[in-house]
Amino acid sequence: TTRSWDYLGLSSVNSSNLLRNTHLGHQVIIGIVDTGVWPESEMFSDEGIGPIPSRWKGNCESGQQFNGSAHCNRKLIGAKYFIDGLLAAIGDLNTTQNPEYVSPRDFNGHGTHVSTIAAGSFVANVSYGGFGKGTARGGAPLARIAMYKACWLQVGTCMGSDLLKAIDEAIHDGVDVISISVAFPIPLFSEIEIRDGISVGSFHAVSKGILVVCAAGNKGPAAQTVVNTAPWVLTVAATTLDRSFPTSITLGNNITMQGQAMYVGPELGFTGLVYPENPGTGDEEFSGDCERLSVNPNSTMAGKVVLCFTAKTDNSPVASAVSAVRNARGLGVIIARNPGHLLVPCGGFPCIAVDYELGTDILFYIRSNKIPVVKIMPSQTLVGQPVSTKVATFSSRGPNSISPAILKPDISAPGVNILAATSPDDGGFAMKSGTSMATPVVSGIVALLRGLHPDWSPAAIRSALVTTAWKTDPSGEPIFADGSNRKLADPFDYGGGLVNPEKATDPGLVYDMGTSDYILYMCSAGYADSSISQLIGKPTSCPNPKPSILDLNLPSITIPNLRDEVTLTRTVTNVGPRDSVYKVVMEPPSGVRVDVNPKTLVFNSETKRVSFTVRVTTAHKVNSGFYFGRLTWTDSVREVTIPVSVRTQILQRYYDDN
Amino acid sequence: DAKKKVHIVYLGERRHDDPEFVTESHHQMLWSILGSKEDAHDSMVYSYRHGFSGFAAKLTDFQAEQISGLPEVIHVMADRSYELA
Repeated sequence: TTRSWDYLGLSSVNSSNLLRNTHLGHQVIIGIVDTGVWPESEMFSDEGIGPIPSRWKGNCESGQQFNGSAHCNRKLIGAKYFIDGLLAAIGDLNTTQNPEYVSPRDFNGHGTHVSTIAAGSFVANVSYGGFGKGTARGGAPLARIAMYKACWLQVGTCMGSDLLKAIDEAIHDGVDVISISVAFPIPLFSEIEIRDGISVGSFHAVSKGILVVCAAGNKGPAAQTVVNTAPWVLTVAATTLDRSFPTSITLGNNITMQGQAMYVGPELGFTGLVYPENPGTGDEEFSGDCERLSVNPNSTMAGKVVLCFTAKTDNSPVASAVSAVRNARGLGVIIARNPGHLLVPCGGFPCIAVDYELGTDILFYIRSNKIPVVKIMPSQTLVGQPVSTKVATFSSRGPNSISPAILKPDISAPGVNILAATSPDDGGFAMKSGTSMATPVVSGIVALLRGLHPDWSPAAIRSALVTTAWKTDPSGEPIFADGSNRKLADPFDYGGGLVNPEKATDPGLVYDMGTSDYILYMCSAGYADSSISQLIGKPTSCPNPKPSILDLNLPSITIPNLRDEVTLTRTVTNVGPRDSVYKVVMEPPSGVRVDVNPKTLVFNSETKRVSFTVRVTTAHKVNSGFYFGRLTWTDSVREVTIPVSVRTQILQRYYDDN
Repeated sequence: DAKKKVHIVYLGERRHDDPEFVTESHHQMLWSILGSKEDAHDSMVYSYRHGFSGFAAKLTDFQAEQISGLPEVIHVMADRSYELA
């Protein structure tokens, strides 16, 4: 957060409109469902924050090392914990064997981190081991935080029964936004089955006007891995910032390259460099695989920097390699891999990541020199250009595996190396990465928008975010999606794009929805009248014939099974100047024809909502992948853009693995 | 007891504004299946009574199946765990 908000144009120094006009979100209450809080963090300071909003009905509970009346203040206004579901599942919790606080206090650190990303107070001169130095703060620095601790232990286990109670209490207490950085792996459960407690709980929250922001999950970059896909929640993917930590690696031939690390030094002067491989002279086993370095004779690695390769992008090969090289009394490790965006410091030990290209350069240098050497410098913090924005490798991708016609994720936000508060026992601040971190970035922005537009529905706020999102990074350069291979990002990577808070304040038009729209979604998805009736608490019968899921009034058009042609409808509501005229600009997906009718929308004092149809036909003759385009309404000042994604399926419901 | 595990009984939108009344109805429902007020009290883990109606309770699979047959019940599902993202 020492960079996130400036990067997104929400700089407090320039006093952006959104921050100024909402008084930094001071009237908004954000409910965080997570692992608890460290209330001692300076980011929970309530200095300069006014009285608690009178509508607040929550409170702070006491428990192990947490005094509800002493630890809460005008910033941290709620703190509750829900452990009964976990206890019923595992029996008694032995906190000696499994350290934890049976209270709202945060053993894990995750809850403190995400809550301060959303709404932490200003804390100057913060860094993480010297990296990312600056002022840490939340997106809505004066908004109030209510923590609902439902996730427990070091691994962060959250039982569905505890999560549901947390959401139920948050609804009761009067939060405006619920932020949930929690996921369940695919395959998914139906959105209206209680097995997906987040979805069902969220439905009730959203139907009461509370916006629910959820993580897209960390199972990327494979397709169809996005979770929390219900159309009533705002699902958030993770991007990088324009900040990196280059680390100079100089080879004995004087070629210098920049890897990535969080190495605080000291400089490692020219030192032996090795890639463990069998010289072909004996039976000893050698491996240059980062996860198998421990099979090498210690003498191979002792006193040297070791190069290894891995196909994995998570952090496990780094941990294995560091452990093996340290045990062999090596001096450092260079890990060649595809970018995973999961840098961590290696406890003062040089561990530097490079890609396969640089890794192969180093390998060829080693193989062509009898005494290869390397010099490693401490890492630097590089901010701004030329560091580019990428959708993180780990960020889960669409299409939505339950309803591919519902675009997920909705939006993306920075979620890599985000510096925010954690336990004071852990240094007080830490960098963490995940869609967990991207989620409260959006929650903070949503809080500001809620403060600015208290009468907007959750769907209207979602629409404002999606239709105004950046399709490039804030400096105008393309956003790429990391994976294998790096490619230009598309809506299944980042939804509408990278969240653009200032633009979202004045979207012009919104694609609004309410409970009746979600009922039509359930009808179109084939849920029974009886289930829908009980869910919403009143008799409901779905129309016959069933409505088309393509007509759900989302700020996106996703057609997963186009055969010949289809016509769908959208309705836009004018939230800008009363007398406005918007014209359509269509960028159709390749090989797809899109006709919008009418092509001009006229709004005045009597006409606030206008519908239009979109007729889509395909020229493709085979089952294709998705092609992407955009539909924009513009009044010359505003651009209301939605992503259009179309897949031709001549053979319907056909799995192609030939 | 060893065979009991937490199940979530989901009843949909609340049918009463008073949360105490909603919780009482949950106890009554459990009581009708378990046969005693004490057992119902001991089995109850949570009553969801503000944003929606439902409860979490320690039940055998058979008891869960019995509850799922009640007309006001939408779903009965075994509890499961989520992970941080």
